[in-house]
Amino acid sequence: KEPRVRDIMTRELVVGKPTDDIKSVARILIAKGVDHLPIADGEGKLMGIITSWDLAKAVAQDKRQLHEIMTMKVVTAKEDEAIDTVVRRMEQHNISGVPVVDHSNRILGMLTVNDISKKLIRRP
Amino acid sequence: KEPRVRDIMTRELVVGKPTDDIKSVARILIAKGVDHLPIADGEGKLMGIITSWDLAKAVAQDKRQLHEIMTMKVVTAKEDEAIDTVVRRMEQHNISGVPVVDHSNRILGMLTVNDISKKLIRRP
Ligand SMILES: C[S@@+](CC[C@H](N)C(=O)[O-])C[C@H]1O[C@@H](n2cnc3c(N)ncnc32)[C@H](O)[C@@H]1O
Ligand SMILES: C[S@@+](CC[C@H](N)C(=O)[O-])C[C@H]1O[C@@H](n2cnc3c(N)ncnc32)[C@H](O)[C@@H]1O
Repeated sequence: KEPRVRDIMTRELVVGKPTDDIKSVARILIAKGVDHLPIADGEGKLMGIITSWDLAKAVAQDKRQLHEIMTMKVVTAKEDEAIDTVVRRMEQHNISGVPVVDHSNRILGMLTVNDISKKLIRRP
Repeated sequence: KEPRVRDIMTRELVVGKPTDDIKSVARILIAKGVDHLPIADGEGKLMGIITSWDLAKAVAQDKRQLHEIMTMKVVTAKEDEAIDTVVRRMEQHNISGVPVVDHSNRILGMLTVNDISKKLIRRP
């Protein structure tokens, strides 16, 4: 049976708010030891994404505001999709993680290449 | 046949120098679109590693010097190791990539969870 997104995704939700500043977003990534932070509106709907790479961009290019480094056009996945379909999508966009959303764009969790390699590569 | 590190690793070497400052390291990560930067000495031997997460740490904790954020005790892999052995090692240390080194600690390339999931997950 083909593994699906729902079998591998992380449901513990770590999200940021569009009103957060760059420093508080960086502190969340460090406190949780993660690289991806979906940004949600007041109803839990996806508005954008920030990764630790974007914070490297803030350092490289002296950016000070969240909106200067946040990605608004977010590549996502649905729970029932096959993992290899989502891996190909991430490869096409050179990204290492996607928020998992429902049909009204509410964030259900995250799926990263970390989750995929650590949960799918097992000695036979 | 069990996939080995040499079958999946990236050999295009992007490395930093211990004399680089935080901003120039950030610029290399952004220019190459990568998250991991091994730091090498004059002979190409591994001295440390910086990831985009460490740059997030520099922002979160107002760190200004490379030595304040560089990890010196680096977890590595050898070319002939089985992939699942290295994945387990990365899981134990909560890291998403390892430099591949030879027996005299010279850097041969990098292996990340990105490479593993994008090269090993294929529709059967
Ligand atoms: C090109 S990737 C390369 C570095 C890294 N592997 C990563 O995924 O962040 C970096 C850029 O991709 C963006 N990004 C990451 N995940 C994304 C997603 N699911 N949808 C859209 N953009 C995303 C980040 O905001 C960042 O600007
Ligand atoms: C705990 S990980 C979590 C975030 C991210 N997944 C990553 O690998 O950077 C972050 C820390 O691990 C360190 N790190 C990353 N790769 C490493 C490696 N191969 N050996 C030792 N430390 C490493 C980084 O320098 C950073 O301080």
